[in-house]
Amino acid sequence: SISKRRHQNRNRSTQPQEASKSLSMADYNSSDQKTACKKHELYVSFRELGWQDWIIAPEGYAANYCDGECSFPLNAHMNATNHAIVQTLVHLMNPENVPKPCCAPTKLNAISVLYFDDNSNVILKKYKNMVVRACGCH
Amino acid sequence: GCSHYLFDGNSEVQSNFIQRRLRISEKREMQKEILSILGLPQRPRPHVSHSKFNSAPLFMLDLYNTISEEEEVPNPHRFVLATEGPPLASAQDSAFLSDADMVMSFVSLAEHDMEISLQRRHFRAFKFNLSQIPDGEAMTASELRIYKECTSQVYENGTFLLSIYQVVQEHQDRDADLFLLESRTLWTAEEGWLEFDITATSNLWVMSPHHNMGLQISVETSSGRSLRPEEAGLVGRSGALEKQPFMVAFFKVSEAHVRSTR
Repeated sequence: SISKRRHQNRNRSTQPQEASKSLSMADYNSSDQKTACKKHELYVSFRELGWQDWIIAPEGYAANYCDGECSFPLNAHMNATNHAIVQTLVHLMNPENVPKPCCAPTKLNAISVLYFDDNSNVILKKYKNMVVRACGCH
Repeated sequence: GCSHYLFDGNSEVQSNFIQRRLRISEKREMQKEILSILGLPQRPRPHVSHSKFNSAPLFMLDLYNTISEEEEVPNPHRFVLATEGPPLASAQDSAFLSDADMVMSFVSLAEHDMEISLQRRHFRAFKFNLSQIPDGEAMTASELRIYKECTSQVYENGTFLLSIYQVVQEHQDRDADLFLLESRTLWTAEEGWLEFDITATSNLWVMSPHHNMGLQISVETSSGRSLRPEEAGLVGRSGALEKQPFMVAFFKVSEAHVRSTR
């Protein structure tokens, strides 16, 4: 309930050490921001690959990648599937046999590449699923 | 490798990343993988000296910038090859573009102005190589684009007739057999890109390349006098680079791209 949560929050703000202790004790808690599943930056540079003579645009693109733990509890911001939530619980009950869900892309975007072919014709092509827009637990 | 710590307010966020130059073999492997994703067997080796500033790349760049603006991905800088003029792509091109997975431009391999002496008929011939179209791409539309400049010469009614033909059969001893694709009345004062729909013809060329004998255009006054294309202001090989005629085709993927196992 809201009133209960407010009360807890007040307690948390007055006792920060207690709160951090409980966080460190719960090694499966996803609020540990160090390891939570999230999007990371990864830039693919066509220029670095030495392709600027045939790729007209873009110079490169932000491909990104997903990395991090999918641990209990899976909060809404992690874009977890229903199955991932169940799998997390089963993992807690049976960690030896059932792994944690994977941190993977949930939303991928396309990029367009403009390039010359061998005959100096120009090609503009759309490539699907090249850019990670959002990550989540699957 | 090195560890890098990011500080976000009170929480310490650690991210480990490798920051080093790739070895030559690793770079080659990376290039091979990305080329495979792009559907290319090897990196193209175009002969681009000044062709970067030709009308076809400029037109394609215009389309690229249109797509980038529509996509959610932020495009911090518009790509510009030469001085930016008015957009080359028309509203119709944008409509084709929204439905296309691939757009390809073709430069004319053989463009020559000729005259058939007995009839004093002038024409300009074009030839395009469509053999490099990747497998699994279905052509949805194609256009021949010719730039027309304003001409100072005034003909009857201030207009002339431009006709575009598909070459059906070539002969050693007589004129080629032609199939009329379109005729259009143009004003002498008119200036800008002329777009001719050649979808049916180019689809025929893709399906049976031996039928690809090119296109011809001819211009005549309303009284039927044949004009040289440049008299009508139609820019050819000797004209400005950014006004060179070219062909553009729009494609839709008709089959899933399967990458080969390595």
